[in-house]
Amino acid sequence: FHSPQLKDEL
Amino acid sequence: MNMFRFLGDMTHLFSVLVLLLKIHTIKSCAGISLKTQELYAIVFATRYLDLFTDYISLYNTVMKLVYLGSSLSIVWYMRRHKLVRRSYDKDQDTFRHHFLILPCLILALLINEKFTFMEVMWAFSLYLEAVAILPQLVLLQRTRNIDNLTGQYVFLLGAYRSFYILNWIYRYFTEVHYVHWITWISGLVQTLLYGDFFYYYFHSWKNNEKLQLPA
Repeated sequence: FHSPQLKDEL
Repeated sequence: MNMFRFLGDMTHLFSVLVLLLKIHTIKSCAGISLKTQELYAIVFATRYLDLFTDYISLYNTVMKLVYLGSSLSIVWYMRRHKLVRRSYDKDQDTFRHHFLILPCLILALLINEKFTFMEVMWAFSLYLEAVAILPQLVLLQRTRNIDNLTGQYVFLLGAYRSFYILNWIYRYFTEVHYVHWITWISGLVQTLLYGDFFYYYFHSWKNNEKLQLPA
């Protein structure tokens, strides 16, 4: 998997 | 923030408020599964670990606090409140939800976006959320007669993830490199689990009769 993006969803 | 996600968050918020309203006003939690509520409290606790480390927006922070606060207070009401706890039928709410936690944890250790504590906890919270409704659906099958507020609660809970699926489709087509397989697959499984409940819910709503789930 790609690098973890900022989790902007609840 | 797109309309689907906003609608999803509002539907989710509303489902929690419907439940809190029910418990707070009629001082009863009949038909509500404590196990599902406990699983949701774990879902929020493990998903919002970044509450104090990553600031995304005021909306994001406020909603996280509301979800955490409401899920913990619902568990508190059902466990501690002298009136509410009496209406909890624990001999019907027998789903062994501990059997859900371990597989989700193992899966999170195997499939995650990065093998760090935060990422594993985040993946765990998504897997657990997908199955957290099971004790509630089993309880509904058992108690059969579903009062309106409980039916609305479960319906709204299912609808929120359906809006999120539309949100993921929208973001996939509008944002570059927006790919979150873990979220998408968990969210899809979660929504599918509501499938038969939705079917019977719409039928009862269409025929304007009491919601009955087959045994």
